[in-house]
Amino acid sequence: PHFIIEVPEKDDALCFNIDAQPGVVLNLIQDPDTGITVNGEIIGEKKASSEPNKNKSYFGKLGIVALQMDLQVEVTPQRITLWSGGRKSSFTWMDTVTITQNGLSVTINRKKNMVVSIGDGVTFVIVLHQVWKKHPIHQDFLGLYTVDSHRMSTKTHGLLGQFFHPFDFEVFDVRPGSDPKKPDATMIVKNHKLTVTRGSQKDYRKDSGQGTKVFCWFVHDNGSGLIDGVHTDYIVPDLF
Amino acid sequence: RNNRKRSLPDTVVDGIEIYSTKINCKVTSRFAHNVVTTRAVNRADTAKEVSFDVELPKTAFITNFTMTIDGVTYPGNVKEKEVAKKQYEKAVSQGKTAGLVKASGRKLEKFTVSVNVAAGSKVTFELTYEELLKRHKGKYEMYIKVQPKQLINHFEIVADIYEPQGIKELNADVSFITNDLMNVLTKSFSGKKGHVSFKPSFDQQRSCPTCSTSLLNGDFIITYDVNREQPGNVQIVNGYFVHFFAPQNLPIVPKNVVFVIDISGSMSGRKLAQTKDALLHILNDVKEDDFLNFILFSSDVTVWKENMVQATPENLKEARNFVENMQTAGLTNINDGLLKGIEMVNRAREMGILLDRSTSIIIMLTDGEANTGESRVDKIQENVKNAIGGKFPLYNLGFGHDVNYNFLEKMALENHGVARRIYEDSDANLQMQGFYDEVANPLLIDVDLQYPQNAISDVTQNNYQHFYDGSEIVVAGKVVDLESNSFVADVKGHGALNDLTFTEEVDMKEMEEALKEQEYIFGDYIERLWAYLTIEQLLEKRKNAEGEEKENLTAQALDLSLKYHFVTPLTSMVVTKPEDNEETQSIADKPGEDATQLNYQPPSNPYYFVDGD
Repeated sequence: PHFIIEVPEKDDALCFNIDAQPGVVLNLIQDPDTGITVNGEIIGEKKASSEPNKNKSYFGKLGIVALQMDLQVEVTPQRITLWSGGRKSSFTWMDTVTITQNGLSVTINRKKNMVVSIGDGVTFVIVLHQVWKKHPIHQDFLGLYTVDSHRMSTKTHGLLGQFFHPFDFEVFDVRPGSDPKKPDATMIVKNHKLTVTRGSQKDYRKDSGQGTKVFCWFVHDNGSGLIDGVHTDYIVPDLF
Repeated sequence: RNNRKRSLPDTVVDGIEIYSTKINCKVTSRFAHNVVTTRAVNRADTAKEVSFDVELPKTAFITNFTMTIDGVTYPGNVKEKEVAKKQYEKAVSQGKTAGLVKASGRKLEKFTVSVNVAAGSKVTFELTYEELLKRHKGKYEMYIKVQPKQLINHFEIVADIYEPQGIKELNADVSFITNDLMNVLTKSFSGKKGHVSFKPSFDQQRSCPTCSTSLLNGDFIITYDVNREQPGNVQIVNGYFVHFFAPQNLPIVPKNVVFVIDISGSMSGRKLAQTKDALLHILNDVKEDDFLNFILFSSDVTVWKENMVQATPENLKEARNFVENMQTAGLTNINDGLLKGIEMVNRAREMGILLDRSTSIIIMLTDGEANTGESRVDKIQENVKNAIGGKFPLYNLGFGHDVNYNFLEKMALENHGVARRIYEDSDANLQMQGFYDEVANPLLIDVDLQYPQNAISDVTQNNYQHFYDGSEIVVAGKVVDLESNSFVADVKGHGALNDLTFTEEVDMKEMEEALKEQEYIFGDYIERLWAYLTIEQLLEKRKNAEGEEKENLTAQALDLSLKYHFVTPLTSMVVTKPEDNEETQSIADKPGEDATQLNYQPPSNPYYFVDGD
C-alpha cells in the first residue's frame, strides 16, 4: 500500500510504500488515551508474480477498535461488520446506510466508501476499490483516509498515527533523477538525511475510480528514515 | 346403467369428462396472478350438472370468473355488495342462501359453482385470483390446493416467477408426491426468472395402476426467496412504485414478553396441555437478553413474578416449572389479566429494569369470552388501549371455535398488533410456537419509510413498530413527479445497538428502460399490487374505525375494489348462468373470519347468496 502524508504547514506532502507479505497485519493508528486502534491486513494480487519485487500489496481488511465505546469495526471489500458489546451487525457494500450510536456514526455509501466518525473530532474514510471480478491478477482492496484527527491524543502512534503530530522536514538540492520527470532531492526529516524522489500518488476520497493526483516527496525503502523505527516494527499479530 | 358405466373410459365419471385442468400462476415482484381453467364435456345422453371447485388462499382476492358453455361466455361482474344483495332479496327471503365462496379450513376459501350442461355440450370454467405473497421466515409461499374429483386428460400446474432482484432459491413441496410423479415435477430458476411445472400424465394420476381414482389430492406449495444484495428494492412502473424492505444480518433487539394466559375452566384438558407444550418450547428459544413474565387469568389474576425478570438459565428453569404446574379453574377475566400485564411492562420500564434498547410485547391467549370482572368488550378495549398508550403491541391468540375473535382482532389492531386464530387441532401447540417465532426476532423498531414529499401520493402504510427477521415491509404508492430523474427512499429505524438509516436511490429513467424489456411479464402489476395493498390496509383500519371515519374508509376501499375488479368483503361477484333455459345468477362473496367453516353442501337451487362480511 502507498501512504500519503499531507503536511499543510509546508503545503506539500510526503509519501512512501510499505511492502509486506499477504496476511501481515500492520498497525496504522494507535492512541492509548482515546482507545482507538486501526490495523490493516495485507493482501496481494490474485496470482503472485514470479519476478522479485513485482508483487504489489494492498489492504484487504481493516479493523477499527474504539475501546471506550466497546466497538469493533471490520471492513473487507465484501462486508462491513460492527461489534458493539460483543453483538454483531453486518452490512455489505451494496447498502447505503447510516448507523448512529452514542457518538459513533458510520455511513456506508453504496459501492464507494464508508465514513466512520468516533465521537467529535475523529473521522476516517474507508474507500472501496473494486476491480473487474474476472480480472486475472487484481482483486478488490481498501483505502484508509484520516480526515479528522484533532481529538486523537499526542500519544497516538502507528504507521499513519505518528504523523498526526506536527513535524517538520526540509527538502533541498533538487536534482535530476533516473526518471527525467521525477527529480531527486535531499530531505532532512526526524534527524535523518534521506534521498527522496518527486512523484505523485492518488487520493481516492472524492473519486474512487480515477482519483486525484497528489504530488509528494517519495521516501524509498518502506519509508525508512521517515517513519519511527522500521516498518516491521508495526507488524501486529491480529487485526484486533 | 352399471353396464353402461363400465364401458365408458376412466375419464368419464357420471357422464362428465374433464379433459383439462390448468392452474397457471404468474408471479411478478411477489404479486401473484393465478388462473384456474377447467374444460369439461357432458358425454351423457341427458343434461348433467358440472361443478367446479377451487380452494384459494383467504388472502387472495378473486378478480374474475367466466363460464363458457358451447361458445357462449357468461362473465362474473363485480358489484357493490349492497347492490348485489338487492338482486337476491327474493332468494334470501325464501331462505335459499348459499354463496359460491365459503371459508375452508385455516388458510383457504372454497369457490364452488355448478351448472347444468346439456348432453354433448362443453363447458369451460375460468377463475382468476390475485394476492400479494408475504414473506414469512425468509420465504414467500404460494399455496395451491390440488383435489381433482376424477382423472383428467390434461392436468397441469405451471408457475412463472419474475423477480427483478433475482431469485435466490425456489422449491415446490407436493404432499402427494410419489417417485413416479417426481419426474413430472420440474423446477428451475436462473437470474430473475423461476419456473415450476407439474404435468402428470393420465396414468400417472391414478391412485393405483388399476384404479380410476386420482392420487392428486393435497398441497402443492411453491416457496422462494429473492437475492438481497441490498436491504431494500424500489421498483417504479407506469407511475406506481413499490418498495420492498428486508435488511439482513442485524442483531436481534432484546424483547420483553408478557404472556397473558387464559386458564379458565374451558381451557382444561387438551387445550391446556397444548398451551403448556407450546410455552415450554418457546422458553427454549428465549434469548438471555430477553425479559419475561407470565400472567394467568381465570376468575382472578395470578402472576409468576411480581416484576419482569431476565431470561437467565435459573429463571428459565423456574419458568418451566411454573408452566408445567398451570391448572385450570373458574371464569374468564380478560380485562384484569391484560391490565396486569400492561402495568407490569410499564412499571418495569419506569423502574429501569428493562434494557434501554429493547422492545416490549404482550401475547394473550384465550379461548372464550370475557364473562367475569369487566365483561363489556367496548370497555375492555378502551381500558387496554388507554393502558398501553401506543407504546407496544398487543398480540391476541384466539384458541378454538367459541372465542370472540372479532373482539380480539379489533383490540389487537388498535394496539398495533395482530390477532391469530389457533385452530383446535392436534398441532395447536405448533401454531402457537409458529406465531411466537414470527415475532421473536425483531431487528428494528419504529421503522419509518420516507419518500420525497412532493413526488408521491396515495402511499400505503409506511411506518411499522417492528421489522421482524425473515419478514418484509412492503410500501407502494403513486409517483406524481414523473419528470424527476431520481427517486430516493429513506428507511429509519432503531436497531439493537444503533439507529440506522437505509437509503435507496433509483434512477427512474434507467429503471424504465430496464423494465421495458420485461413488460410482457410486468404489465400493470405494481399498480394492482398497490391497489391490493391499499384495499387490504383500508379494510384493516376499517375494523377499528367508527362513524364518519369508517364510512370514508369503506368508500375508499369499495371504490378501489370496484375499479380493480377485486372481490373483497365489500363487493360481490355476480355470476350469470343459464339454468333450465333461463338465465339465473349466483354470487361470489368473500367470507370473513367469522364465516361458517366448511361443511359446504353444493346448493341444489340456482340462487346462491350469503353475506360473508
